[in-house]
Amino acid sequence: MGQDLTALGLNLNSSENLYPSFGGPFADAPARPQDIDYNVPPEYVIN
Amino acid sequence: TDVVDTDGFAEKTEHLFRHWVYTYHNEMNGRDPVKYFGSFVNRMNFLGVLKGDEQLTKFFTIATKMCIEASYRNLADTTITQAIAKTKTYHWIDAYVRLIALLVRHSGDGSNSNTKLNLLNKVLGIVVGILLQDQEQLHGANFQQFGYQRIFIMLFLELSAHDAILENISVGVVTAFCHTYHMLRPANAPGFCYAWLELISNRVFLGRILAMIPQQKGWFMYSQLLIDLFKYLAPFLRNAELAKPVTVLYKGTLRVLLVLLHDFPEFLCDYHFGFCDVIPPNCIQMRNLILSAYPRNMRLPDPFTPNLKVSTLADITTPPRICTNYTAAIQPASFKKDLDSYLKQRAPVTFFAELKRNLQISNEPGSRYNIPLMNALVLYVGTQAIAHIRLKNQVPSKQTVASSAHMDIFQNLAVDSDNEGRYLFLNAIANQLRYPNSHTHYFSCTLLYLFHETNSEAIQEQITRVLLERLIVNRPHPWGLLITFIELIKNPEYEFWKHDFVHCAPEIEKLFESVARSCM
Amino acid sequence: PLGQLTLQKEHQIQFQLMEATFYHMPQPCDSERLRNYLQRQPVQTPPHYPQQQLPHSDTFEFFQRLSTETLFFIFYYMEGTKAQYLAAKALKKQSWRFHTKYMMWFQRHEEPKIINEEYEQGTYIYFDYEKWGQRKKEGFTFEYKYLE
Repeated sequence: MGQDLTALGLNLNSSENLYPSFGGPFADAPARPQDIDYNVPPEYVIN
Repeated sequence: TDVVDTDGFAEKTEHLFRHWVYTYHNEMNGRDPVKYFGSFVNRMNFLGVLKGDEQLTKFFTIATKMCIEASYRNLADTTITQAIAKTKTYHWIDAYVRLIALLVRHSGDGSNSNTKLNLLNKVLGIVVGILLQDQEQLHGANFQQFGYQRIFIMLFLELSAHDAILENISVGVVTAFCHTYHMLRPANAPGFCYAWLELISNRVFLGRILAMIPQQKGWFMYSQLLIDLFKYLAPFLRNAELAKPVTVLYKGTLRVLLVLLHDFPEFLCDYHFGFCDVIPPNCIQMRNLILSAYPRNMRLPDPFTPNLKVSTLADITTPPRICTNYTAAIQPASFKKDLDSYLKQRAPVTFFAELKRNLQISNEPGSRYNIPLMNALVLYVGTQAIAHIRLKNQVPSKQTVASSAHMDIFQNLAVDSDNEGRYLFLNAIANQLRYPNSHTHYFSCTLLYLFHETNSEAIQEQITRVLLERLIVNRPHPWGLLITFIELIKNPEYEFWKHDFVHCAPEIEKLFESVARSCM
Repeated sequence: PLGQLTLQKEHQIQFQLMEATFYHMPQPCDSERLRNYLQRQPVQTPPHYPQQQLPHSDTFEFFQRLSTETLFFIFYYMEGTKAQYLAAKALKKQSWRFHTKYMMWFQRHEEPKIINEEYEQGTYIYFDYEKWGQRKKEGFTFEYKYLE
């Protein structure tokens, strides 16, 4: 019967694109905001 | 090739590289990283690393091996957890990658992309060589993928940073990585296959190759990477029982395809033919997933709409874009010539013997037929038939698809093939049942015509089986498949319910009735 | 009707290499930059704890509902990520303004006493990320050239 594709951790009903927060082929949840590199203003990168 | 250390070059390189790692972690995060990079390049120059191609190759070879040796050393250190071992390794690799990225970015003058891309391709080639040697000779089954994966992904992220000079070479960078990933395709580096799937489906990589490169120039390259993946998976998926390592890779593939289906359906629409050529015929759900894609600006009418008139739909006469050169698969050229001649003159009948000879490639049950040729032949004959019908200002229907050279060929394939051949032939037709377009329409009429005209219940049963096996798997189901099956069970002309095979088992009968109910 | 197909020799060898590497599966953090403060470290928590992230927790609306303190934490401990970006956006929505020289967030405590093209001066609340607390500062000059 194949897999239940709605149970692979992807929000298939999302109106947004999935790829920007795609956690990867072996992740069963999307990447969280703190996992996603973002082009923030250089001043924010304070180290 | 192994680096021969002539003048203490390796030692100098190691010392230089350690200095760079220190600089990266202690100075580079300050306000003026390029200043430190500039003085480091002077050091490289002073030590003769930039003197020529050979020294540069040696430098990158030694530095890469240092990173990979660190990955094995840290992982073997039982006093630390795997997470810490990885963090320690990445401490080295991320510094190394930053150096490569800065060298690529600053080599040659701003506008000279070639110098930059040549350097990038050189480094990528060196890492590929070390990886393949490592997997084949050094570590074999103890091969560790994470160090290499880190080098590739972090280098790609560094070179994808928001920077005018890097933006200028972004297509070249993506192309370089596609070549690299193609060289490292799972069939070449099975020990790297999970990392490889991570790399080709990384969110930044997907965004670059499918969304940001203008005019979809990255789409063909990406389709080749997916075909590499399907070709590798095919023998393992060909049997129903999947071993755990295969299941994980297969489910990972499904996740990637779901992201593509959701975000880039047109990509799957354009390359579906090449994908279905290499996906094993029994891999129903993955193939359905690809065939279910339809252009985002299209509204699909509900297949269960009562009295849905497919021939009146707006898009039904539009030919779909197919970005695979499928006619090239119709070989040899003499066979293509005879095929065209038959299509034109509907003669000679001896063509069918040649047809069979070309399609059958072995006597080994289960792999008797040339599947790519079957798929290409069916699609080619179908497109010729659509043009032929249109020439007469008609649209595909049970009447207009009938009695033509094209239908002769399809009926010959239906009647004159054995079970296996007919299954592959019917699959080639069913693979065209997608979203509303002229191919879906024609092949739907053709399949229903074959069902109606044949006097062999075995053929009717096999047509039903081919449709049914695509319908009983979990979603998604292609729109064209649904409307064809609904027509078959609803339209009394086909006398579907009279066939014994419809009542062959209670659960089958129940299944047909449940589909029929949802149609009514 | 295609039936089973036995694996050819080369595929068996491929399978062995794949199986060996199957025990060292990549983790999502292998593809992410090392985070200075909060590296992704999956830890097994009791099953009754929420195991999946909260729905919509990656939306601006969600960040707007977070406390100011939480937003400052996210801003300073998750730098370079989408979370930091959303936290900054939510702070601005609460009329905090980022000072690019002091790298701190300021908020007017009352209408400034002096305002001109270069700067404004008055009493402000600011968030001190070293002492980790909000403080009041009187007579502070906020030069616009440092306004992010």
